[in-house]
Amino acid sequence: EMDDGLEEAFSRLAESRTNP
Amino acid sequence: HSFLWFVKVWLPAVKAKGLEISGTFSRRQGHMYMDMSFINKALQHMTDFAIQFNKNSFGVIPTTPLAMHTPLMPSQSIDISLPLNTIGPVMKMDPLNNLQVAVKNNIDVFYFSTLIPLSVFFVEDGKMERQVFLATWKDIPNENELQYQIKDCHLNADTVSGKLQNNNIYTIAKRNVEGQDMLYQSLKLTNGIWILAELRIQPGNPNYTVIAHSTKIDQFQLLFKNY
Repeated sequence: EMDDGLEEAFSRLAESRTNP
Repeated sequence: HSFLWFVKVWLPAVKAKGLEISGTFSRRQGHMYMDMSFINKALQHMTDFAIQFNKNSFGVIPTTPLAMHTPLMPSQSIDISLPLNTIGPVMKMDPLNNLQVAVKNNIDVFYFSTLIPLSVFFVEDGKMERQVFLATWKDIPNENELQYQIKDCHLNADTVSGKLQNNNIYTIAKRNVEGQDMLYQSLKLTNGIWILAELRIQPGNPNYTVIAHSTKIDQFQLLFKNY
């Protein structure tokens, strides 16, 4: 479950960097 | 395999009474080496070799003395791999990776300076924990970022990751956003400094963007050269 959270956090980071 | 840097002539024979030294730096199985060739272009034999480094930014010193136990005869050459470590005295150099070297033999003492490729300082345990990576990334302000274009590269993201990993640059996560691959990477230098990076690869675009993200921005230009 914790790892799912990390996966999501990286997705959010990548999206925030592409569309700031 | 890790990347091998070009061999350069560090000390031309005309400047060292016939002694020519060429070399490069490498990292193999977690150890740093100064790989050198000594050539005797003088008419007399050479003995009593020794090497010493000036203080430098990364505390680089030879681990052992120069292993040259027999005289170097005229026209003879010898290859030496000098093991290095980073427990020596530290003094910030400009450029940061500059190394000043003194070599002596039975004829005289000679000096040269060379630049150590930053990748030699990338340690094997440079893969940051994913959670730590995210927290560290957030803690570093965007002003501490620098961007660089890598031109004319034709590899896919996985090949790039593999090549970089062989040189101790680790991919922590990969995401694809709107067709663009975003690779989150970490590396650690021998002095304990971590550098985080984002590598952007767009399909059909041979120019990649690498964005370094670290509190130690003075090392970015050297880092980009290594990418």
